[in-house]
Amino acid sequence: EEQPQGHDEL
Amino acid sequence: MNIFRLAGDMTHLASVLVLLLKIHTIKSCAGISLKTQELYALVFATRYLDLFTDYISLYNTLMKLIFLVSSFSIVWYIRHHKIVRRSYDKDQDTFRHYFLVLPCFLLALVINEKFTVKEIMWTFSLYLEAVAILPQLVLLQRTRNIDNLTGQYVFLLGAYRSLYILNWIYRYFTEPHYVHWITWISGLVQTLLYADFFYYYFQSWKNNVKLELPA
Repeated sequence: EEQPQGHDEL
Repeated sequence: MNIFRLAGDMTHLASVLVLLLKIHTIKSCAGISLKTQELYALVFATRYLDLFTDYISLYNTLMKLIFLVSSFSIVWYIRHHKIVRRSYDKDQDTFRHYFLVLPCFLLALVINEKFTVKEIMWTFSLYLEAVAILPQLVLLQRTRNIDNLTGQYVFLLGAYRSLYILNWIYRYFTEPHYVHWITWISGLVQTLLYADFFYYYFQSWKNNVKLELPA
């Protein structure tokens, strides 16, 4: 399961 | 989500809405650099490629859509709207912004967190955002006087990135393993570019005189 994409900021 | 980041996003949203409001109501883009707006549209287009693939939150998706639609609308207004386009001063807005795109892309190829298309495009958008304001600042230097809305637009843009720096500091101390050097350095460079504009903006506001930027 792909680790959540590092970029959660806009 | 922390207060600095929320405040930063809201300030960023306000900057775009101030600009759209100005162009839409007075049907003029005097003092606005089309090149900076084109660079911002490119920044959002390359940063939000994951809009339909990675769902993070409703807020995240909504804001991405707003930024994409507003930045492309502003470019459309200045380029194609029959009245607005007449007020675009292309003789003054001469910054060779294409010279910014290539170095940012090459740098993103070399310095990035992961060598994948999405990550390289994301890193490219970070570097490009750091320098996207340059054509606008050059135009402000040239036209010397700037009207309130343009001054507020640039001020809000600078303020949003300053708030993001506080957000990064906050996240660094509260979230283990939250380290993004590329984002931090790029964001810092971007904010420093605004620093001299801020200085003159506050000077004019304090002395209650029209903003004059030194040649």
